[in-house]
Amino acid sequence: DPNMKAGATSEGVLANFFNSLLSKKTGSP
Amino acid sequence: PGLTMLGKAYEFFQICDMEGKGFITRQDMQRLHPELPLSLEELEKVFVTLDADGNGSLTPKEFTTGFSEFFLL
Repeated sequence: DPNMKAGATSEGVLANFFNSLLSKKTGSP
Repeated sequence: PGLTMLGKAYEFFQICDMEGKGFITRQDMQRLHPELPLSLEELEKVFVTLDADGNGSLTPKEFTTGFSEFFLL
């Protein structure tokens, strides 16, 4: 199902985005 | 835990909404590009995914909803 694939990709990108924000908050010296 | 998540979501919202407009535009999202390890395409995808009503701006509610979905995974 292409829709499910698109959804999964969006979730991956969202996870990447929020994880990056998390490390931005905590990762800078 | 719900409140912590909402607080975090709002902190992130403020990172994106640097001018404190109360909403996030595509341009705000693209401005994060040098700071985050995501391509412009990926940031666009994040914006489109979070912009549930497709009106071109992200409200705190849309942002929080997207964040809670990520948080629950």
